[in-house]
Amino acid sequence: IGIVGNTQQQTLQVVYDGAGGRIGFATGACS
Amino acid sequence: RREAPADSHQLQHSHTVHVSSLLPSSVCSPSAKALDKKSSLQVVHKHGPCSQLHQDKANIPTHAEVLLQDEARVKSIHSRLGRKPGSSDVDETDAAQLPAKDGSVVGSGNYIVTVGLGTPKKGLSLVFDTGSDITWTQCQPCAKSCYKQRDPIFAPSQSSTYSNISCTSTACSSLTSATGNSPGCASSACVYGIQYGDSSFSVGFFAKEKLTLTPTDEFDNFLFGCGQNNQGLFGGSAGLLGLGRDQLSLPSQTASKYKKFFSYCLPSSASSDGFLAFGYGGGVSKSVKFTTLSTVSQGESFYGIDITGISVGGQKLSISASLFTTAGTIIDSGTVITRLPPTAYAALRSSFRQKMTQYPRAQALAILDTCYDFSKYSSVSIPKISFFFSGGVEVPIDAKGILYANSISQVCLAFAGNSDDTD
Repeated sequence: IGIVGNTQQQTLQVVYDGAGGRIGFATGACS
Repeated sequence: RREAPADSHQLQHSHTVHVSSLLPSSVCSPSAKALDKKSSLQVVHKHGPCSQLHQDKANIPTHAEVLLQDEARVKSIHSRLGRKPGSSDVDETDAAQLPAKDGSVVGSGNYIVTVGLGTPKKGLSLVFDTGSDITWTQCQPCAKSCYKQRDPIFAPSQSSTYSNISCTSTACSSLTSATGNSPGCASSACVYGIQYGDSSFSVGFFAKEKLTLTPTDEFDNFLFGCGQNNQGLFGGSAGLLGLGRDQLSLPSQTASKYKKFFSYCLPSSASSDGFLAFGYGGGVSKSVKFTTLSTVSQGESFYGIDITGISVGGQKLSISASLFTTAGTIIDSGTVITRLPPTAYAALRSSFRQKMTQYPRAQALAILDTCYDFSKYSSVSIPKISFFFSGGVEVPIDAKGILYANSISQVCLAFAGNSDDTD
């Protein structure tokens, strides 16, 4: 299986919506 | 020192990176902006200067060690996906001799949050991990073994809200899916066990306790592992905070309040900080773009996502989307380096190398095979990389996420390939 690791997640806001069955990404949201 | 050349095409499709920014500072420079502080925890890199654990400098792993441990984590994820849940029973004697083949995941390039446990509450620095489910911490009296941790070890006897879980309870039975191991029983108390791909493990009493995430958010009867036999590469942390999808994970246990909704920003360097926020009120950027969560066969607790393509320097790689769907993909806060199907990685690497021919190559760093010597440059130009997910979601990877620096003379493409396209 492929894995998106934490190095590539840096500076992205990663949003887990388990109930909504979706996952989101936002750039420029962290600092 | 030379600077990166710049023309309009490069400005559009490449990052200009100041070489000095590739290495973390030795002092902490907090920068995270949690939109709602009430439901947010500070996130720091376990071995960076913003972490209390950083003071134990003697135990900080080298980058090569981090990458080797990361490979052990990935192997353990693959192993976990390839076996049936509950295929091994927990036994403390066995746990000490576990081969590096089975179990869940740990790793060393991990991020730390501090939560409160018990009454009165005690602060514990836990590795937060979307790739595992059960939350555990080391517990007194450490009947068999505890590794060295920075915080005082949690003492159940000093908490008025602690109690063990019975062997016959449904909560005890649910450990099988959360840990991959059938629970044990000792004097009617439920015994959990979780082991990791690098032979790290934790075994102890499955218990319930008051968990305090933020000053306003407390959860009674939170189910967690009270570890009596803990060994491995936990780097001074007090244990793990499991953020996976299983019913015993923290998002599931707090679903009545947070609706399984959380977000995080990881620090952009080991000398900065980030946040972990729970609930819709935790603050989500208006620019967020969503893709559908998928389920991974035999790994339902992982967060699956569907990659449809990758671009390098503005050019989409000519690889079939089916290449990604054959094996599937998960997102994991505890894996350091992104792993791709080997055919996809080969295409990414080839395109990246073609666009980096002006820079001298350097020796490989463990699993990273495309490295450069930037010691003669003050700034460099590297191609932009984007991931595309189902639903047409393009996620540009920050320059910090494209390179992994061991030193200025050894800066590597921060991606690696799996061994087989069907992995």
